Amino acid sequence: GKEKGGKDEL
Amino acid sequence: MNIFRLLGDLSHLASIFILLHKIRTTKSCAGISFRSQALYVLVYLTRYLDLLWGPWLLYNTVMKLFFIGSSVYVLYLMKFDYKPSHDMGLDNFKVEYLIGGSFVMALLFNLAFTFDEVMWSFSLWLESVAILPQLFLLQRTGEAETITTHYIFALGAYRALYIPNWLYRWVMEGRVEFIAVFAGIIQTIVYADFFYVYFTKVIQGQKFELPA
Repeated sequence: GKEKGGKDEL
Repeated sequence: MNIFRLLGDLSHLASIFILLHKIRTTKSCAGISFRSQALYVLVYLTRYLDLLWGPWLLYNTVMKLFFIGSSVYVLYLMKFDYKPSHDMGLDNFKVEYLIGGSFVMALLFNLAFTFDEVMWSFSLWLESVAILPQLFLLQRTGEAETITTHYIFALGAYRALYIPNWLYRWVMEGRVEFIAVFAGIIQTIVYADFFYVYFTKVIQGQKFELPA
């Protein structure tokens, strides 16, 4: 799911 | 970051450089679907909304800006510098259905019913089918320049390589993003016929030709 750090893939 | 993700991203970068190289060296955008290119601009603009609020990881941010910038640049080249070579008559796939269908999917499947999450989901569904106008154009012309097929292959390989990346992350990090995985699998299936012809003809040194 979405983490607080945001999406980490492109 | 793992090897599949890195290779996927490099394949994505390569696809854009191949496309720009094709347009420059042949001084033509013949065989390239303007509609698919326009869909990619929409995909990147809706996916990378987080560029507005961060967090800004160097690798991701540079790539996001590059994908937005290069896709807009390709549209510009096709619309202005190389306009006469554009196959407008044949490039007429109804993209409204792709956009509408992706929007409905985004409304149904999202991580939260917020603007940015719906847009993020929309971008994944739209990306999964954004190559269809390009494949449709290929079907209409029945053949393609080899360099154009390298471009389509690299673009398809990028998402295909994300699939082992997701498997790796699921196993190693216990992390899985179902919307991205499902849309990514659809995207790879959409390319299946193309991959088949690419491997059986282009890789063997033959011209890319579809059966009449």
